[in-house]
Amino acid sequence: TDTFNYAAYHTLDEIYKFMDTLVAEHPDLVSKINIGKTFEGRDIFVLKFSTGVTDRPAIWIDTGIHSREWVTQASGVWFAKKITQDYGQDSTFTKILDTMDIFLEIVTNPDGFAFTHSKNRMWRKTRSTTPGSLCVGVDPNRNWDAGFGMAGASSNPCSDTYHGKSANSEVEVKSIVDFVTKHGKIKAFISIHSYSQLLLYPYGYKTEPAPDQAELDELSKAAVTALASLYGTKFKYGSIIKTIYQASGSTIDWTYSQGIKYSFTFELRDTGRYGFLLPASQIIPTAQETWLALLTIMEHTLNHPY
Amino acid sequence: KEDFVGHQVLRISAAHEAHVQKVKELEDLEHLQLDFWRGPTQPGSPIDVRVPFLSLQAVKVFLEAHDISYETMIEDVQLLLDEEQEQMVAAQTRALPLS
Repeated sequence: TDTFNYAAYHTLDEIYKFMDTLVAEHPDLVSKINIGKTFEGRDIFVLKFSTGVTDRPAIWIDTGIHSREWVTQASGVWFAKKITQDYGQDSTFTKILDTMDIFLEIVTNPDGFAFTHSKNRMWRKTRSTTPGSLCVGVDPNRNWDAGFGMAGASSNPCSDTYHGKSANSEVEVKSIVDFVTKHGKIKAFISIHSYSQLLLYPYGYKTEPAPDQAELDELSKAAVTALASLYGTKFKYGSIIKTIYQASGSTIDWTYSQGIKYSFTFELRDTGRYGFLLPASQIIPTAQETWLALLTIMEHTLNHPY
Repeated sequence: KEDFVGHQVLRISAAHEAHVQKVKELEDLEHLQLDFWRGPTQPGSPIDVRVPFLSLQAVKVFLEAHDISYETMIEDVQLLLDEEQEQMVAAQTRALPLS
């Protein structure tokens, strides 16, 4: 993985091969878990970074649930390598990984990602079919069991924000739900999107403040400050509904409802010129600055057990 | 492969709530086949929308008629996709001797 080009976009096969290589290089630190199969039958993989023998409290990070947000999968690859590099070198990070496990799902929507490489670069959703409709796919960030089907998602299968026929109808979502539920000790859950330069916390489907709003707000402030310290990139932060828009059935509203207090979603770097087509030269700076925010959240999670 | 030749991405600036509502009207016009990369939310927040070539005139006329300002964020989506593809191929070629 030292020769892998982190400053380029890669296909699903290349990313999956990278994951295998990383596991082979660090068998005592990294393992690959298959948490399910996509609608089209692709494997859904999560990397587990662990220095223990039994399941510890854990941090979850996912990238690429919206397939066209390529800088997120590319950042996920960079994070994976960074974890293996910094463990044992960076004292803060080493302390985190000596106490907690980290799960990293780099390609959260493999069918959609493959579709962006083969047929339609602008594809966002899953690739599941809806009986009675010619339109394909469900927005996997509207398919979670938290305010499912309420305002802030579409009931139209042709819409990019179609919520699906029922909560967890998408196997890509259900696989994570089952994994998180079975694990039971996920303490921070961070879902990464692009672009807009935002760090968001619950709720998305209702205006009522989350019970932990004050702490989440303080932590967000610290995280975006750390992020900005590298290249000056400014992020806004706040609850989903107040900062961007009402969004029902979203990932972190479900994780928060499961008791995962540190539930956040990122919208990564926006240069104002490229949107989802962020040039590959931006991948490493984007990942680097995001890592600083992630570290802040991970360290806070370590120091504030619950 | 889906062809995005001539598609533009417009960055729309909604100065006040009435502008936001007007852009929401656009969002509902399915025949325009607009792809909102960043939807209308609140005044002051940028709205980004990919507009197919055949809908460009209608969308721009609509925005100008309602005095809603916009700029072209991406002139031709397909050109960027072609560049992206070339970069990926070049990166693969560079990586081969090392692997």
